[in-house]
Parts: sequence; structure tokens; C-alpha cells
Amino acid sequence: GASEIELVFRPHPTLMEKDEAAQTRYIKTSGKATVDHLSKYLAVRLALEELRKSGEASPVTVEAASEKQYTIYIPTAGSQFTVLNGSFSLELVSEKYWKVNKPMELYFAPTKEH
Amino acid sequence: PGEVTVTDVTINSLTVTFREALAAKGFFRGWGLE
Repeated sequence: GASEIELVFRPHPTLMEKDEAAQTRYIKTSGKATVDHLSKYLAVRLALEELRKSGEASPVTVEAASEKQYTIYIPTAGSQFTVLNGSFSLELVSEKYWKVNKPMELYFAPTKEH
Repeated sequence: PGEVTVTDVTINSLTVTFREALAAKGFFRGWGLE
């Protein structure tokens, strides 16, 4: 099967408020997980953490709260951030953009509505 | 690394497992992981 991928996952430095979901997340998952899987995972985790703070963490409210969408970014040359295609596997992202043998650094921000 | 959470996510019938910790040490390869 696909090898395990290690991720260092942080809020986007300019697209997120400083105190919004500020913690760095250290994540391990399969290389076959897609960017969409990661986005959905983040939405569920953030919703669960937020609802636990407010004491309302029922399965129904977590499902509803995790409808929020997040865009995933990878840092590229010149301090730029590239939006990752949701259908890409994390293994492909690593081969195409990261290319080094260390935990992959990714960033997230709420998806802007069009 | 402290508490490690385990979460499964399914999209289009593909289920993957995410494991998350608050620290890399003792969790990532080469970061003190025995």
C-alpha cells in the first residue's frame, strides 16, 4: 500500500486570524489520502474542538459544523503559497511540490465563497 | 507527543485514517520515536 505521510499543518499566516485555530498540528496518514480528505479531516477536527469548548458536541452538531470548507496550501518558491487540487493524493503532492525527505508543511484557510 | 487522536475520513468510498499529536517528538520518524 501507499507509504505513510507525515504532515506539519498550520493556519495560513495571512488568510487566518492570529488566534484562529492557531496550534500546529502534527499528522500522520496514508499517502493515498487526498487533499480533500485532509480538508474534511480538518473541518471535522476544528468543529469538534469548537463544539467541545461550548459543550455541545453531539454527532449531529459536529456533522453540521464540519460543513465549513477549507482550502489547503503548500509553500513554494518566493514565499508564495500554492492552492492544492483536492483530488491530488498527498503522495502526489509530496512528489510534485515538496520533494524533500522531511515532514510536509501545509497550510489551511477557510475557502472563500464565490 | 501527548494524546494521539485517531480519525477516519471517507470520501467516495475511500476511507483513510488520520493520527494527530500536539508534538512531533515521539510521533514522527526520527523525532525520538523508539
